[in-house]
Amino acid sequence: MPVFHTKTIEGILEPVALQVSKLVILHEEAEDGNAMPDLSYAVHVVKNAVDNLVKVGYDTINNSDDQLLKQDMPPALQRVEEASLYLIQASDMLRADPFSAPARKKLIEGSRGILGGTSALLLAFDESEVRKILRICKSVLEYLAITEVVDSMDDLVTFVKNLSPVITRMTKEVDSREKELTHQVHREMLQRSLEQVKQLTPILISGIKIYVISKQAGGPAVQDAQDNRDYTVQKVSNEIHEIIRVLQLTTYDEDEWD
Amino acid sequence: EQILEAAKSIAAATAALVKSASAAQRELV
Repeated sequence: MPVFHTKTIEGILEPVALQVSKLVILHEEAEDGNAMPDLSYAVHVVKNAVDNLVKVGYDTINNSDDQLLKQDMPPALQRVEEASLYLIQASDMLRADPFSAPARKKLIEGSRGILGGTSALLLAFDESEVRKILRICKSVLEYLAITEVVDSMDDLVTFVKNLSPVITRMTKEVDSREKELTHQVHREMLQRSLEQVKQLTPILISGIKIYVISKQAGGPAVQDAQDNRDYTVQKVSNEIHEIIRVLQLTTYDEDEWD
Repeated sequence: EQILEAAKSIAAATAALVKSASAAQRELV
């Protein structure tokens, strides 16, 4: 079961998570420790990177209209900032006493804090990106809802003209997202639903066209054409609802089920 | 995205810091 649910987050955090785990194990195995080297330059580099992240983070918050992002990101940034202070304190303590056990604990705590805070920040950012895709999916659902008012060929042309770019954008975004996920089951679910949407779209347009022609011709075939059209609309809508559901899943959801 | 680049820099800097600390510890283990 992957720990990080996107390849981007995994690529950023896995190497540092590995290093922190090693340090924790070494600390537990050799409680008294060896003399620590001067870590002040390395800590200074971390602090500069933290300052830059905080600046970029608040710029992102200020430029976003996503209220959840505005709510979720500041605590993560504060966590990273606090953790960097722990690292500075640890480094100062170790310079005074390279064998200091409390300094080592502070170093571990600071490293874990950086890891946890950066992880929370990346998750908040990632969730915000997912919400952008969800909005596109919902706009497709809104277009599908107006299928029932399409009753002329002119309406159909306008409908197809409006629907096509939104569906294309949705499939492109969901396809990219699917490739980003580390969770194989979620990827397969998205692939399956996306494939269904791709296959059903021409069937839907054809169904609307048959309905329009039947309606103009009159007769008993109208009801069947309407039923077929509505059935296809329902199937496409169901697949998009499934895409929306899966996009919001993280690996943790399934762990909870287990 | 700038935020991903900034996070990458922090992760790399933290990994380097922790690696230095681990190397010192490992000498004893």
